[in-house]
Amino acid sequence: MNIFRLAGDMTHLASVLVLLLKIHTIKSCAGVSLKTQELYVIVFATRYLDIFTSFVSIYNSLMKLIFLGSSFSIVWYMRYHKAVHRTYDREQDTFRHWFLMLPCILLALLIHEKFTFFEVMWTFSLYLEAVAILPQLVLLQRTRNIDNLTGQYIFLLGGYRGFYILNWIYRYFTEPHYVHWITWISGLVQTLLYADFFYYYFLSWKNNKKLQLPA
Amino acid sequence: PNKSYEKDEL
Repeated sequence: MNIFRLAGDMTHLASVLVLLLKIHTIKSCAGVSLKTQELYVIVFATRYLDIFTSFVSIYNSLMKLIFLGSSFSIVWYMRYHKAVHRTYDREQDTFRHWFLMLPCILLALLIHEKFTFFEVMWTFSLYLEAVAILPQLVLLQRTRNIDNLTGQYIFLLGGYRGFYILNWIYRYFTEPHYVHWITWISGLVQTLLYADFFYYYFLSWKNNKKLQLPA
Repeated sequence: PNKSYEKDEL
């Protein structure tokens, strides 16, 4: 475990906590895409299929449980908690899950390291995670009215991806045989999707203004 | 086998 990996995991954890804070204490999910959150549930459920069969460390297992539990509870809140559900921008959040999932399923069946059930599911989760933020970014663009917590949530998620890239670079130079093209390319694509958002986030931060995306 | 192939990332 290097410092970049730890920083990435902690940023990821912080992003989930910010979102739970918004939903749990303010009882609002305004500006949050349920589609993206449901895609994350699928991402974690397909990636952590090995949670009971392969053990790396207590840290890893605990984090897997946290990410599974938090993503399920966020979706539960947005769907079934009356007060939270009322604040959901249902009409704006229209991205189709299958539009993202189907290409990822096909790609995972075609491009993978090993053709086994667990390996294809794991690869699918990488491809899906890369694009899972898209419904959220589309929703932001549509609502244009971005509150601080939602902005921070996406900023932290993007930060998590950035730290993972630094982690891969570090590991590539310090560990022999550390080469994972599928992970790297899908991770890079995922991080690039945040570039536009980051640009406007920093602009609003620099000018000390409320974050607004251009139409 | 490649040891670093193990999935130790989240």
